[in-house]
Amino acid sequence: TKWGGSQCPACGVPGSDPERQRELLLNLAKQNILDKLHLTQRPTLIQPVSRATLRTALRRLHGPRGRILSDSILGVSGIGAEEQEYEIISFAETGHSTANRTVLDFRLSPDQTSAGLEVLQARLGFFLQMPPNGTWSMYVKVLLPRPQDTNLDLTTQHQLEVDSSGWYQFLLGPEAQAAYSQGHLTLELEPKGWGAQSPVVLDKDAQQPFIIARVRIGKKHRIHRR
Amino acid sequence: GIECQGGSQMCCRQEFFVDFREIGWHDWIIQPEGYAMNFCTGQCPLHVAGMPGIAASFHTAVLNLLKANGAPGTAGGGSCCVPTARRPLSLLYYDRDSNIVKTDIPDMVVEACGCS
Repeated sequence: TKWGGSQCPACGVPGSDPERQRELLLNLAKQNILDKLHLTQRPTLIQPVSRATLRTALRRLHGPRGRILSDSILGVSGIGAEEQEYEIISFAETGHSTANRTVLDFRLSPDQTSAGLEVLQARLGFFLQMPPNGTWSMYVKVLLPRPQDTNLDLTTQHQLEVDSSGWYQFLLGPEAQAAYSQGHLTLELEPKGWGAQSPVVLDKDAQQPFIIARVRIGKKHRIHRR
Repeated sequence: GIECQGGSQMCCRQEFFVDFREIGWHDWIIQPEGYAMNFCTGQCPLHVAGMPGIAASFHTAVLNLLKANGAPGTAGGGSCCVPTARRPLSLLYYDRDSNIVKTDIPDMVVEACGCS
């Protein structure tokens, strides 16, 4: 900010009444937060998530990780303190599910952190309700939209062994980067040799499947100063 | 740093809390409940710049050293009330698709002020 003579800008807001000053500061605060979040306006919520769902997901975010079912993680290295990271929880919308197949759709809002978004890690959390004493196989299929149309392509398939009820976490591989760039990800969970009802719980109150991603804005145009 | 109180004209930290409920943002910002948009205000006479407890920043120390050595451009005024310590603001919020986002925005909350 320019300052004239010996007066510096922090010496006070001259001449305005307190109410107007307050309004000015509130607008400044709003604009500052929106700018720092790379938003042009405050989001309008269409489908707010229930408190119970939120609580569960947050517990999973920083709490004990439970059973992690894959070693395929994305490259994560030392992150400078000046780089702003985001942790994003996206809840699944269920697609055409049957007893043998549960389809989970995720809208990943790629525009919120602009281009150059770098996904450091993404993991799927889902809850299984199973009878005791048994081990089953489950396939997790990762489907992404083709660039030229809206059809989905199978990009990877993983086989997991599951043996009891509870939360499971599955680490997504490099395909998560593509999903976040395109703004959409579809996963199919296919239990093998299962009965009439899928063990995947889709309860919207507390056991809704979700993806937790750790991302940061890409390194493009970063200037190093020595 | 010094907190602003009464009619003090000297450089100090003015607290200003923005309640998200008051501005109608509590529906999309889950945590925290508000933003401490503190700011620095007040005057910095030359004799105050660099006094211990008022300006403890590294930059102030450098400037004073330059002044003491009579470096050109450091003689005439220019002392300003500025933040000397800041911390990030952690936000947990919904985006427009109801995804939940957590991030730490660096340098958002002023913790102390001093004369530059």
